[in-house]
Amino acid sequence: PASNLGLEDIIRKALMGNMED
Amino acid sequence: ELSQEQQALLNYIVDAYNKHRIPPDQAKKLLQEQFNAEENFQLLTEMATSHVQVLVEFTKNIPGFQSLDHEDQIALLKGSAVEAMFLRSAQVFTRKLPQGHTEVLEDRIRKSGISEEFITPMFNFYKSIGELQMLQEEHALLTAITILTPDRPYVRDQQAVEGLQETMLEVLRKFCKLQHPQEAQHFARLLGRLTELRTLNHHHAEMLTSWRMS
Repeated sequence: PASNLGLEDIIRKALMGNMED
Repeated sequence: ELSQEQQALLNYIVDAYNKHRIPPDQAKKLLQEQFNAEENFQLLTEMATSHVQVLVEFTKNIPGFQSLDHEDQIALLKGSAVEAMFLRSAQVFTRKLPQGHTEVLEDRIRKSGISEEFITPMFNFYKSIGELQMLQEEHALLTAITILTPDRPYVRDQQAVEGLQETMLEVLRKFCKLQHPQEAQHFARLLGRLTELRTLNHHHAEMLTSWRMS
């Protein structure tokens, strides 16, 4: 799950706009 | 008066702020009774994670943000995520929640293994935000201003960020004059909260390390 990604990883993923997967 | 362009910018930012929020079913979990310290830790971690996602979605809507250098975008978000989280959670504590909800939230945070020395400054901040009776436009603008802080670590083109922040500050300044004509210091007080947020940011880093150890 997203909650054990690092802060920067979550930000990069969300910026990329593919948070749905 | 706000120019037409400034008014359009304000409406746009407030819409984005309201559109991107923590999903209600997740927020509701915070209010259920029977969690122990371990589950509280897990729940608060999940909340922080989804808050970062919500923050990024909101930030994408800040005019000009996506035209900034990509790595600067990440540096800004990384540097402001914690402050934006405290600012937004402050809104939860100051909005008129149904009877008892604030107490449940406060109790949950106090019983999640976070040490007292971090909890006190956090609730002092929530109280000082509450006293300002901020409108949602002020919350949305202050969040954008917090994110567009030019001197975050690793930001290279500080001038570009400053330009965007200036625009937001000007809209907030005019908005405060219009909405709080009798309170000349209102704008200055809002900016004062930003400095208070920075100390919370520092506390938060220490709190995480001690939380992990315990």
